[in-house]
Amino acid sequence: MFEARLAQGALLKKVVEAIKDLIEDANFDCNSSGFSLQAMDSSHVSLVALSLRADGFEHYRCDRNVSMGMKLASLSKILKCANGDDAITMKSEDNGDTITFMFESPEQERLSEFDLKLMDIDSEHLGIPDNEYDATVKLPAAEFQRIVKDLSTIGDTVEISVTKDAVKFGTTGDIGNANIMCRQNKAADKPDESTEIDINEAVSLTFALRYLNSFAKATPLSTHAVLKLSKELPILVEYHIPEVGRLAFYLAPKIED
Amino acid sequence: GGRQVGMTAFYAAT
Repeated sequence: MFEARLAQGALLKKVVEAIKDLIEDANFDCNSSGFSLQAMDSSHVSLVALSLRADGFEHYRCDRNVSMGMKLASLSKILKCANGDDAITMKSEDNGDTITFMFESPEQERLSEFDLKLMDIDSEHLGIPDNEYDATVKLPAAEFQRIVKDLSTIGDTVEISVTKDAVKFGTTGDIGNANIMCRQNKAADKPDESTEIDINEAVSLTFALRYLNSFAKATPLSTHAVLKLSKELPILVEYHIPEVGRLAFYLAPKIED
Repeated sequence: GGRQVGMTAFYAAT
């Protein structure tokens, strides 16, 4: 059987809220090392990769590898019934056709159980190598969210250019154009506001803002978003979930013909 | 803004 208890149930709520508009349904894969998901959006332009480590759970048991297909909209409906401070336990019998979500209030005076029907989902799994990237930018998650939101009011795509000490986001639209530059800033007294750039080679790539805006829904999960870019490769946008794992998004670039 | 390519142009299915 599979059974996993997350004391900070809010994490699971935030993860599902961050991905439910991007992917319709997905297989959640459970094995002894943890709980993970990989899924592409319906147009196969972006990919979501979630991994929650077994040791990030208060209790974790997975007797054999299972893949549980769920519709994200249904999962979201159920998780909205959990309070933000509830602990959430997921349970499923081997070969079961449902997964049970149990919500416990902090004083355990309220216990609720919701069963979600599992589905068979055909999904394509991509092998993504653990590349070294040309440039890595770590910036406050709220700042990244604001940049992609603001630029979306002007254009549909963003050119992200990283140099040694700054990252520039630029867009062009019918009404004009916009550029936002963030300089490296390693303020030791305010680590949550730091912007750090690690670069092997200057890089500049163009992406659809619609998807980056969707990725930014993961902002509540982490203080920082980490952008990893390499020439002619998909961008990786990572949100580290402290002590539990990470939620990562990949987006294929726009290529000039 | 260029041509949008898919993820499968970069990574192979496993």
